[in-house]
Amino acid sequence: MNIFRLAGDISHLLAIFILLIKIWRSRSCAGISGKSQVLFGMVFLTRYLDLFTSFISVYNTVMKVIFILATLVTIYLVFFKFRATYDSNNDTFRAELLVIPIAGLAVLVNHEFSLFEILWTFSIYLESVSIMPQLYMISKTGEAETITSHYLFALGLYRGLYIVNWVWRYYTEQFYDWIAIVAGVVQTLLYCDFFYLYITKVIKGKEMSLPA
Amino acid sequence: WINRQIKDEL
Repeated sequence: MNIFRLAGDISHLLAIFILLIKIWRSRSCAGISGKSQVLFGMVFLTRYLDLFTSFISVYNTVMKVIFILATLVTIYLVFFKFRATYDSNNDTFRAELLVIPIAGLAVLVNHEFSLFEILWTFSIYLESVSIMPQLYMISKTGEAETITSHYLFALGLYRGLYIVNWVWRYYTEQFYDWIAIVAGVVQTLLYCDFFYLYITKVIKGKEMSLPA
Repeated sequence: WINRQIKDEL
């Protein structure tokens, strides 16, 4: 554990709770892509199967359980409790076009051909693109509430901080995992456009709107 | 080096 990794995890946790609080307080999931949330649910459920096979630390176990539960609650709020507010007409990204090729890629390109390792690889690849339905939705409607943009910023920052953590670990522990690194870089790059808009608009107190 | 059994990162 190092400071970058810890900051990344806190940023990730913050993102998930910003989204939950936004939905709960406004009693609405307007502007939120349910598809992205389902993809994140799949990411956590396939990656954290090792909860049942290996104990790493209390921190590790608690964080995994929180990520899974909080994401499942978010999915419940979007598709059940506040379903009437879910903007499904604008949540039209074809998520299966991500999931199917990624499942194939995980089977072909992995560290070890075993069930848990392939599922872990699938979750790493899938996480890198899971935000695409949400970004697509924002570009389609041309706007995002300020709180939604805080959510996206925290979520993007998380993987960016993990990259710094990987650089740190490479020099201090000679540890690297190229699957995580490549996918993490792709994931962070997807947010670049958004980061630019966030810094130039949201921080200056303006609503986020994207050029058509 | 990759620890295939235990992955400590989230």
